[in-house]
Amino acid sequence: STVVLVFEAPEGEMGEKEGWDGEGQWRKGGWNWGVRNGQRVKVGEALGT
Amino acid sequence: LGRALRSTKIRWYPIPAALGIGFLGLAQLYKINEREKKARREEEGEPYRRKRIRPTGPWQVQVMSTLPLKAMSRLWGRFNELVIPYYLRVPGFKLYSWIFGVNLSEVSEPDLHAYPNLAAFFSRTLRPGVRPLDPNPSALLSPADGRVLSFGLIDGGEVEQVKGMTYSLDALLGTSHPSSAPNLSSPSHLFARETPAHHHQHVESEALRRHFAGELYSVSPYLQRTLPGLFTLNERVALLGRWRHGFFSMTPVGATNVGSIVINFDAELRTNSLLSDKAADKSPNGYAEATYGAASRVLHGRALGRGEEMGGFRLG
Repeated sequence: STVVLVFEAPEGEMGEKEGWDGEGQWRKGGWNWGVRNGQRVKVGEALGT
Repeated sequence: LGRALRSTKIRWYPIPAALGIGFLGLAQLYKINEREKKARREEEGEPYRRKRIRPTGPWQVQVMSTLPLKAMSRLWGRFNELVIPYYLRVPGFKLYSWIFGVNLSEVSEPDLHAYPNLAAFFSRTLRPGVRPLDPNPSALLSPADGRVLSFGLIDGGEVEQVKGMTYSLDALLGTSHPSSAPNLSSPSHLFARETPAHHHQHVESEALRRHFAGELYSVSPYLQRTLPGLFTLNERVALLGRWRHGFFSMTPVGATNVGSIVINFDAELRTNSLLSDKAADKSPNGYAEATYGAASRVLHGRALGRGEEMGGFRLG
């Protein structure tokens, strides 16, 4: 039994953090994976942000 | 023996041999004719009729594709619904928990006698609070207990599976996505999960459902490595929806011993059954679709809260 999640992620660069950048621009931030292959996870844990 | 044979009188009867041979000839002709007709009908008539997908792959897969997996899965389901004798339940479920690494202290019903059979135990619920939701509002939560098989970016509609196998997004979810087609930057995420057989919603989103009848190959990592396109062969239910960043889908893929997928807000869904195969076969795209538009006029779909339990796998 396997679950496949396919989703669109925020536009920003993968791994980019949200916040003000050097030129005083607010960066929305990109998608950050919070897991690695083979890792065990439980319901409710963050897979990424 | 020789004397007996010699002394026995041999009498020849005109058995209507011609009749018999004629009958056999006709039967053969009829069979060939039928086969030709069926083959022709398949070629021309129904372009949409879902051709039985014969999986390619090593000999193990060929052997598996000849097994009557659906019949075995239904039989397995029936077996799991047999009531376990009262005094065997505690030792039986303790053995099952030891084998599959179930943490019985997390189960909402502490008295194991309360579960009449394995199917009920397989769908046990967890005590509130044993799975806290990650407090970060921008986090995507795990929908089940399990192990991450692979994840990554979808490039050109090709989803990367384990060990470099890829399959197309359209084959998995069906074409003509309800909202904007996922842009190339959207990551994909594969998942393998163990019991308990419940799925929780990971983010606020709304959903519609596509049920693809299909095979019931086990989705073990081994088979994921050997059977290309396993996920597009197996019976599955694609929940398509939207979240704040665009397209969102969750696709539980059935498996041999589990077989049935249940969605709490979809009473009519029947997987792993003859009915579902017929329904999916009849539709031109090869899947039966249900939209939850009535559920919420504004969202045009079913609104799902963060961490809401939405269904799961059932035995049989």
